[in-house]
Amino acid sequence: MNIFRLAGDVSHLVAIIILLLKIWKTRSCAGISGKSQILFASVFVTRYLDLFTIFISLYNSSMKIIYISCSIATVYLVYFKFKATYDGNHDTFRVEFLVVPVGGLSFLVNHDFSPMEILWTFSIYLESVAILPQLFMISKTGEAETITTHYLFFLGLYRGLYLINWIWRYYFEGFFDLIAIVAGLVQTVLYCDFFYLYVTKVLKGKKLSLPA
Amino acid sequence: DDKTATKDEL
Repeated sequence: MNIFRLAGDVSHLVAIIILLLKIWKTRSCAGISGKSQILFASVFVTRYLDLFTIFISLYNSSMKIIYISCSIATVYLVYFKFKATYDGNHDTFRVEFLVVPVGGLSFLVNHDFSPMEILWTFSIYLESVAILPQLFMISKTGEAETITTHYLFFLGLYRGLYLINWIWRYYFEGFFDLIAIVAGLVQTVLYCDFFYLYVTKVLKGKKLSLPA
Repeated sequence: DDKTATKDEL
């Protein structure tokens, strides 16, 4: 464990909690892409199956349980409890265009052709594009609530910090996992446009509205 | 290879 990975995990946790609290407190999931939340929940479920087979550390297991439960709770709030506030007309990204290629790729490019490893690879590839329905929805509505932009900021930051963690681990431990690194790069690059808008608008107290 | 063993990251 190094400071960048810990900061990344904290940033990820903050993002997940911000979203859950935003929906719970405002009793509304306006502007939130339920499709992205379903993708994130499947990312955690497919990646953390080893929760029951391998014990790495209390930290590792508890974070996995928190991520899985929060993401499933968020999906529940969006599609059931606050369904009336779900903006389905703008959440129209065709997720099959993500899941099918990602599913195919995880069979073709992986470290080991075993079920657990293919599921882990699927999860890594899926996570790198899981935010697309959310970003697509914001481009369709042309704006985002400020709290939602904070959620996106921490979510984007987390994998960026993981990239630094992988540089650190390569330099000090000689460890690197090309699949995770390439997917992490794609994932972080997808946020670049948002990061630019976040820094130039939201941090200056303006509302995030598109086109810029 | 060793990658499948070291899934110590979240």
